[in-house]
Amino acid sequence: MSKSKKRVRCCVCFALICVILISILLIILLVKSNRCEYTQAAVAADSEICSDVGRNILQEGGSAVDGAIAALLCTSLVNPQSMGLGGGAIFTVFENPDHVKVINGRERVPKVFKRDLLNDCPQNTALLPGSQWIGVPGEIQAYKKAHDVYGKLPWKTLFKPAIKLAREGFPLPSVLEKYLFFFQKAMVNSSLCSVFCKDNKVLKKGDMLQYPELAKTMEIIADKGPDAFYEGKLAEDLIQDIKSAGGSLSLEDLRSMQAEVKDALPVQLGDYTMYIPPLPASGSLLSFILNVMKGYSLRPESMKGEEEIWTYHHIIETLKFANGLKKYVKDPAFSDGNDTSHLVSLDFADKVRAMIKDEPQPLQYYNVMPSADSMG
Amino acid sequence: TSHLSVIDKDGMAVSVTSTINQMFGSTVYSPRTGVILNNELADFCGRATKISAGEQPPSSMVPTVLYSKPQKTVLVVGGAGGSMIVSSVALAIMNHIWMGKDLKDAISAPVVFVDSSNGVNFEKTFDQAVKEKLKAMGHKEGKLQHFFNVVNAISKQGSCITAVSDARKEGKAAGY
Repeated sequence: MSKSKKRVRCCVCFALICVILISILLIILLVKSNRCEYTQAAVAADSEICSDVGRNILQEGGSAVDGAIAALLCTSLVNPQSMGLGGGAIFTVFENPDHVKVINGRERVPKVFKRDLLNDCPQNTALLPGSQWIGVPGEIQAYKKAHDVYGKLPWKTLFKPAIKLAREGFPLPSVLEKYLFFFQKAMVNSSLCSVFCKDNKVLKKGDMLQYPELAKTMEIIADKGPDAFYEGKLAEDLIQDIKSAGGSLSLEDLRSMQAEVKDALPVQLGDYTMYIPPLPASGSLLSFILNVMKGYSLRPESMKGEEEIWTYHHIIETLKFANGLKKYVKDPAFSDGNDTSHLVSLDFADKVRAMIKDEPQPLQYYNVMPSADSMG
Repeated sequence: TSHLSVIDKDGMAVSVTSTINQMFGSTVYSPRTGVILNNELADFCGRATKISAGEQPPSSMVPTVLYSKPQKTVLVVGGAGGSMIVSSVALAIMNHIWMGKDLKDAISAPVVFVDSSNGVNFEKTFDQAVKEKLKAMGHKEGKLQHFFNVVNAISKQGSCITAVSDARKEGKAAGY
């Protein structure tokens, strides 16, 4: 065989090997890019430990509501600065496009409250500790309603992971450490110190955090059912402690607390139907912002080059108008029949978009009512 | 505030936001029950001139589910962070469904928040050049020092599920 023929064969072989290698590489990349993170179910909570708790409940055959309740109970321990049994919750539950419900367990003003309470409001954003600000908790009522309708596993099962965690304890998470450090002066002078302090200093990362009292409370609610939080010995103890701190909540407030079930509000957003919670939640503001921005036909290029500046300008201007609409966000049962349907209407969004100019306008242009920002 | 997004194997989706309002709520702790009480009535501040027994305070919470039949997609989304909830959830949705960002990038993208005085507040990692150009257009920069915005979301496209817990609160999602 001549030398030139050998050389040609070598070249062909080399080219073939290269083609095969490149093909394998492309296949691997393609498979990787199409790989699903999960195929059955998932939970996105504020912490890995509570996402895991929710996921385990789903794997045991629990519904999404079961998983959510177990993960929320866990979150009340891992991120106690954020939420807990003494608060409130709003669920949006999607079964199918024709059946999307909102369960509203937001707190309510108690029967007896400080009549001039709003005079205590600060001019600027500030923390507002004190028993006068306590609303009637609706958290467990929301869980109850959600579980009654959508629960698959027994109520008691949902509490098991949180009770174990509360009783056995766990290392203080770094996020909570940051908040405790930020809050340490107030913390050491408050009754919270019995949980979050050691030797009269706030806990540090790695210290064990335990909730023996809360574990008992969760166990009672798990065994006796959700109503145990709102009547009986547990409710009496809670009310007595609130009264000792100067608060006005009564057993009657707890007994009369109910979570509401309503249809979610469907809003068309191009291909998507967006299901939002009605007032007093801010779903309509979210819908307003997206309806205005939809008119700018956003696409990946909208966040590139000079166009990015205009995209952000339009977003900022829309947010300013949204601030002006916050006055409509209130409990509809107490808002004197004010019509708020325009907040989710396309015509209104078109009108506002037409008002957005190429430069920012004075404050009054956006009809902004002065209001404090909140950091809850 | 804390937000949770959940999808189960039957396709049921739950978007739930829960709160005791500000950090540690009212800071009133019930020693007999271990419960920390909320300070939710503070949400009336600057938003109401009178309040009534039984009334629910206005809320920034937006536990939301988006569904697209043509795209066979469900997006479960919501957030935490007081007044910042609405803008951070809106930005995450825009980034994901319109700007083509994957869910993780859509959530982690730096947010812009307009405060109640119309001051424009930029998250620390926000592009400085864009920020300067916006200021040059006449937008007044706000003085907000702390950002508490957190968005947790799950998207299901066909049978492919992506779950993202916001790294801002060191969250991590789970699934199977």
